[in-house]
Amino acid sequence: KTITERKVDDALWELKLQLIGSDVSVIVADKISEEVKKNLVGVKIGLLENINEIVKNSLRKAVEDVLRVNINEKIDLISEIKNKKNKPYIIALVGVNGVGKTLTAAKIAFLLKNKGLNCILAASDTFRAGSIEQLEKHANNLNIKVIKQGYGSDAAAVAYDAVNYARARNIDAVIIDTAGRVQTDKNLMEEVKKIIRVVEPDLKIFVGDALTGNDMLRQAEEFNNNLGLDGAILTKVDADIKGGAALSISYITKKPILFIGVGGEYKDLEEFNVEKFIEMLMP
Amino acid sequence: SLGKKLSEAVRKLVRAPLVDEKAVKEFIIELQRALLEADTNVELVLELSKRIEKRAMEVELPPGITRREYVLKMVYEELTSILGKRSEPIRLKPGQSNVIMLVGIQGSGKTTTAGKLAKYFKKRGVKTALVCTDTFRLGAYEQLKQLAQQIEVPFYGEPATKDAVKIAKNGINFFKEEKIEAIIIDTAGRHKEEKSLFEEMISLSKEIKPQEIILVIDGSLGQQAYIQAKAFAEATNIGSIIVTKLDGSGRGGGALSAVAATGAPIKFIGMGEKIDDLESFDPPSFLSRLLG
Ligand SMILES: Nc1nc2c(ncn2[C@@H]2O[C@H](COP(=O)(O)OP(=O)(O)OP(=O)(O)O)[C@@H](O)[C@H]2O)c(=O)[nH]1
Ligand SMILES: Nc1nc2c(ncn2[C@@H]2O[C@H](COP(=O)(O)OP(=O)(O)OP(=O)(O)O)[C@@H](O)[C@H]2O)c(=O)[nH]1
Ligand SMILES: [Mg+2]
Ligand SMILES: [Mg+2]
Repeated sequence: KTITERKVDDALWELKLQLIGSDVSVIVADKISEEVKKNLVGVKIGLLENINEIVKNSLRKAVEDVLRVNINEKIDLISEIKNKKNKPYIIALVGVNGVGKTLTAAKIAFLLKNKGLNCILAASDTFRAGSIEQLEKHANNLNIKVIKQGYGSDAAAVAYDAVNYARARNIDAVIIDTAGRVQTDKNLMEEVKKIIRVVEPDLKIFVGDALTGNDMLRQAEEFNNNLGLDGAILTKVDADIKGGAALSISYITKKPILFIGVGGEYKDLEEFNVEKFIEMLMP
Repeated sequence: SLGKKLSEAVRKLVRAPLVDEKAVKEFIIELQRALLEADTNVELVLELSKRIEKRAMEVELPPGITRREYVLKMVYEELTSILGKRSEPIRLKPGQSNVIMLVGIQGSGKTTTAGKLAKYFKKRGVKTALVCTDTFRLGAYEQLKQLAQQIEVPFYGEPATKDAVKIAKNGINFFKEEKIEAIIIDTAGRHKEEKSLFEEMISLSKEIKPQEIILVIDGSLGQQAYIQAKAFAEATNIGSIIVTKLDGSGRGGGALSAVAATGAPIKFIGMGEKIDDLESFDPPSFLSRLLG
């Protein structure tokens, strides 16, 4: 028998809804489904073969293909830092409001310390109430230096200060925490572009909240177009999420997800496990 | 207003002289797509579109209305029946201390909204105070204190205390003495998997008996909105919802789903990071944003 367009559409409809229900952006679910459809329509299969099973397996493979960048371009952060000749290795965390950049900056510092690397934090959120105190307290807990200026100071200047401080002392890494910003605000995107331009980070990381819906695609795309992201971190994965956010980020940035945040403690940073996410998305 | 694709689907639908089943089906698919792209819960979308499809197939139109007007009216009616026709105010009993407690998922905007709400009340002549009961997040005390100082509203917190209920009670007693009419309690972020944090929220609700518990929802929250909101509503009596970050590109379907899950009306929306960026909820503009 031949796989007809009608049969593929019917099979894909249910599977698409499952992906969308797991927070895969509708656009991404559509694009992946279109690829599957193109490859299956007109294909001859055995009379006893189950079309729904074939479509499902084909979709699963398409999802694996999107997530493959996480395997092929996996970043070994510790090696990258150790291999950089001219210290410091500069990491910048960017993203919209409330996704977990500040806590993630502290988690990364905690990780580096445990791996025998020294690092400092840069308080480049000079706008939001309590942002400087928040990062200072993290630095205090971790017993590391935080470079800060006052509220209203230039975010890029703070980052620049931090890099110079680290360079003078041969410190392994600088982790720059930036202010949350909606990617639709042109002025705020100019501000973060300036921070990146001034310090030229080795790693520009987009921090995304795993509970985000279709907006994840717009956020990741805009930050990527403006800054050229090197990778992403997905937070709040412990909130019983279904994993679609990871697919949307991988799809639009074509860059790896380095870590996932799985709680509110410093230890709650894990490596992104592709198999685990595929199992969540297509059980 | 409707998005381009949905408008086109409506145009196709109404060009048909009789009820064209194919045109209705195409319209329903576009409607589902618009709602899903807006982050509306999948089950809710299927339920809504089934109802609208059935009604759109009715051959008998009410007198004096075109099929186009009928279909659009139907979509807005179905969505409005969830959201309500107009925004309701927060009811403050005069001459007494009203306790308003903000709860929600980590990073949703509770602390910022507490500040915004305090300024909103103060502007309307209500004696207002802020209390920080977030004992987990670093700098939570400083964050709310700075907002309180910015708008010159009294503030209470106990930076060294770990017991949120104790701080809340002490803050409320303190401000009752000061004849404060609206005491806004900011709480720590939490999600439904964090059982002990949910226990804390239940404790807070039982011990301080707020006049109103407000669930703060991020405007870009996705498919988990329905089930998370449901968990909050089953743990405490959620009286209303505030949707934040609608100055961004989130379409608000998560918030709509939260309303459907809790039965609580949206009373305010956050439209920016500044303390003035709080607006009363306006169902028509929310719906036009939802539908693209
Ligand atoms: N459960 C859980 N909570 C998290 C995770 N990551 C961050 N959070 C919480 O999310 C909230 C926001 O975290 P922040 O680090 O302040 O977020 P941010 O992106 O720096 O926020 P802004 O600077 O205001 O844009 C805090 O309550 C964190 O404890 C995570 O992986 N799991
Ligand atoms: N653009 C925008 N940002 C907002 C809005 N409301 C809050 N924010 C920002 O969202 C981020 C998180 O706000 P918070 O008030 O710290 O959130 P929270 O719910 O108290 O966070 P936790 O206490 O950690 O759970 C901050 O950067 C706020 O400035 C809004 O309406 N628009
Ligand atoms: Mg921050
Ligand atoms: Mg808070």
